Amino acid sequence: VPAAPFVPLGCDDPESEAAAEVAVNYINGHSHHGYKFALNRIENIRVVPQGPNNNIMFLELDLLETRCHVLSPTPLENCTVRSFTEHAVEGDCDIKLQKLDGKITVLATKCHSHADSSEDVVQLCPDCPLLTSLNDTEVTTTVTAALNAYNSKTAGAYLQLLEIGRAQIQYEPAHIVYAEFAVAATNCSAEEAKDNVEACQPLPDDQSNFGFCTATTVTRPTEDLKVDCQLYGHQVPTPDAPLLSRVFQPTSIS
Amino acid sequence: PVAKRAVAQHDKEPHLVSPPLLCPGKVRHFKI
Repeated sequence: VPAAPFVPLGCDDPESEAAAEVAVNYINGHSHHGYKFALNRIENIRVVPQGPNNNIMFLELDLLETRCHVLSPTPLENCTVRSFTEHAVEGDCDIKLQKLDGKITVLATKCHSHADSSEDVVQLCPDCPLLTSLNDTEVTTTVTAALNAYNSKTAGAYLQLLEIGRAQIQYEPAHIVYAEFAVAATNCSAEEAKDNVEACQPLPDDQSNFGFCTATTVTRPTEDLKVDCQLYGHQVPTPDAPLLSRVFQPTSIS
Repeated sequence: PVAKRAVAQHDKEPHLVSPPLLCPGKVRHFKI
């Protein structure tokens, strides 16, 4: 029986989209820093037949950063892609997959992420705050002050900083520093941490012991600090919602 | 006598239309 003619896959074919979904889930599942990424476009796909029902696939994907931290239990489909005006971050990925008897597995991935150019953001949105360096002094000061404020006013586990995920500074008309950061709960209360913070150890590496905070400091015209933290272990299911779409119970301190 | 050479009229012959572009695919959100 002659072999069926090889038909190249299109980037929007269902088979390509299925492979891209597996790849994006793999990338997010194996990332330990930053945010989950969502598929924006399949740039290219190449299929190399290996035998009956056995193909190697090479995918090139264009991804966009979402608002969900990689430690967040929120499923990717419920994560909002960051808008252009938030100063979007793009991920370019090359993925090698195998499709064997209909089952797709990831063999290798290589990704690079980069923020959109500041010039592009300013051109379309002159007043939008731009992403700034995560180790900027104003950013680290804001995060430290926010976490201290949260810990000092909240009963429960003392929270430790895991990583700063994003930061933006706006200079006009007000001077505002905005930062997002991931936290881990420790075995100390805030009160215990006051005496000996070095003795506080992160709780077991379980998703429920992590959380995510946003902090905003205004230094001009008036001074203000606001912090919001969501602990992933403190999710409260809404009565009429399925478990997967439950909402966070945020704690806010001003 | 000078005879005119026949020139393929791509836009008039449907069988010579370019195949649809397979890649890249559609942009789901926005392109940076």
